[in-house]
Amino acid sequence: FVAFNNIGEDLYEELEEALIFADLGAETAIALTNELRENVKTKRISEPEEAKKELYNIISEALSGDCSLNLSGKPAVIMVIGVNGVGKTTSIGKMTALLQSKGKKVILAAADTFRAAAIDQLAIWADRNNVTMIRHEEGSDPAAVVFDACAAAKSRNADVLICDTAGRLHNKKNLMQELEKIYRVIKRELPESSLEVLLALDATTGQNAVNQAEMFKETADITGIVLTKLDGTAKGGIVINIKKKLNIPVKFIGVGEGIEDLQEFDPEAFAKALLE
Amino acid sequence: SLGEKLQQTFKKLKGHGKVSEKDIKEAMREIKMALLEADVNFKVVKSFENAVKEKALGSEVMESLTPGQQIIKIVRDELTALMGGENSKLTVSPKPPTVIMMVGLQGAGKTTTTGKLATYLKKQGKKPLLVACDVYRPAAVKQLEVVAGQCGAGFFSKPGSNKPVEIAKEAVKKCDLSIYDTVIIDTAGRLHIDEELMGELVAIKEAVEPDEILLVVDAMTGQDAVNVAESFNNQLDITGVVLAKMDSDTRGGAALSVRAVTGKPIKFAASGEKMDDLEQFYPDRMASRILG
Ligand SMILES: Nc1nc2c(ncn2[C@@H]2O[C@H](COP(=O)(O)OP(=O)(O)OP(=O)(O)O)[C@@H](O)[C@H]2O)c(=O)[nH]1
Ligand SMILES: Nc1nc2c(ncn2[C@@H]2O[C@H](COP(=O)(O)OP(=O)(O)OP(=O)(O)O)[C@@H](O)[C@H]2O)c(=O)[nH]1
Ligand SMILES: [Mg+2]
Ligand SMILES: [Mg+2]
Repeated sequence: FVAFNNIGEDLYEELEEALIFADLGAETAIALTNELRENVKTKRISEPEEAKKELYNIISEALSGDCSLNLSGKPAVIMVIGVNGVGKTTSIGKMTALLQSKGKKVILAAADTFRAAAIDQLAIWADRNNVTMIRHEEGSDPAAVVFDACAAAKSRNADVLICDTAGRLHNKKNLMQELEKIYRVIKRELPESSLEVLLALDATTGQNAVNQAEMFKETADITGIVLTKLDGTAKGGIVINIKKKLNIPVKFIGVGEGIEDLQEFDPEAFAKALLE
Repeated sequence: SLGEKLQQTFKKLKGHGKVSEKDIKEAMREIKMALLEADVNFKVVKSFENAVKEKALGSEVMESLTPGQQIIKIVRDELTALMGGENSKLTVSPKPPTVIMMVGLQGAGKTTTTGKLATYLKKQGKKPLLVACDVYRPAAVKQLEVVAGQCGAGFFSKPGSNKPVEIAKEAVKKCDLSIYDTVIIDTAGRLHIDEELMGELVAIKEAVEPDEILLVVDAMTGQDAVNVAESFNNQLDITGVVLAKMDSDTRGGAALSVRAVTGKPIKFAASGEKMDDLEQFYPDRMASRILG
């Protein structure tokens, strides 16, 4: 930020612009800037640096909440969903390593039976982590894969079952119905299990991410977001709108393509990185 | 929609005749908000606004009976002009094979678009060979092999090799011209700020001298589209863009952003996961879509 020597319209404009560049959208950017103006008045802030810190607080406040994974069932189930190419399969590979490091026995379900070599891709991640993966042929019914995986998770005494799913656009009715079917199979076959439904969102996504979150939430009750590809120049600010609108917390962030490139979400660090 | 909003803005003054500069300012604000909501990059919106404002202050708006309609027409025409215009055909090399290189961020749709391009070229009587230069992502080579099978194109890979530049060079050099006339090189997704991997693309470009370098951009991309397009274009001098995932409900402002900062044509719009989901890009349709 350029050195401002006082808090005036120029500073507010610069901050609003930074929020727009971070993909918060114009409306949310204006709303947060107005909230900042209020706080500057009530808290008698006079230094520009303090005003910026106050904006950090507003943002990390908006994103705070329980970011932990609910793994209370036995097995606990995690389902990863989202549009095409956002990083679902890769995030599952990383998450498996993270959960194993916490002593959990993980089993995977290759329920993307549609995309070319999607099963092979997850199989490589299963090998990297030395875990079992339940698979059927390409083109088979993804709900059948999940049905078998639920049975296997019980019989093999797994702690966590993670289900990959095919990328799908949220505006494709038939594909969302397929997803709903998978969700229902898990609920039916493992009624005692906890179920985390994680929506993978690509940090480069613009305002459309709100539509994605709304539509996926209607189909399979989303419990958290994995915000991927934060290692680029995109800031992923759209998650602030999603949190405000739908109260869905970010639980993980992806910062690369390697097995350790998944981090638990830290709202303050995110808020700071947003305005850099 | 923007049209409705602008009609509202101008309806307010129907009573007292002439459009004032203040009304134009209000209309410009509505236009700016609509473009930002459609993910057009903030810098691009600013320069677009200035271009439109000059025209909006001209006589045909100020004295018009329907100033809202006039302004919309100016905006739409300006958008179409910015995104359209020049040739968006694929170059064909005078000396076969024609070489096409696919580049872009991770997950944009490069591998799938490679197959769609091959399908499109086959319909024109061409004989494409797909080359697997993504030696990094798990099962990326296998994915392209399956895609080649789906579209009936040739497939070249070097199992065990981790040198994309060598693979690309060999594929082009050894291309059997009695069977193939076009080589499409699929590359690994990479960040535009990854110097090493961007350097690899430059090395592939120098090794095979492609006729086309197509940047695949996800149509749902937000403000960052400008940073990505600028970097890929500055380092590779791309020849065109493919806008993928146009079958989503995004308004697709990234199209304008990418075009504005690179000056390169959007050659195709991809709208689906099947091999025939590739279409020509229509600037006027895109303009309406962005305006919402
Ligand atoms: N830079 C970066 N790349 C990532 C990250 N997460 C995933 N990727 C890459 O993004 C691309 C897409 O990831 P996938 O895991 O295949 O995405 P997906 O959502 O499973 O894709 P589909 O199954 O085709 O819908 C791959 O090239 C991954 O390596 C991340 O955090 N950072
Ligand atoms: N709906 C839709 N999906 C698409 C389109 N183009 C690609 N996809 C999907 O997007 C996902 C990613 O596509 P890929 O072709 O694997 O993307 P990529 O750029 O090669 O990915 P990396 O190699 O991992 O960087 C896959 O699930 C594709 O099926 C499109 O136009 N519409
Ligand atoms: Mg996947
Ligand atoms: Mg690929």
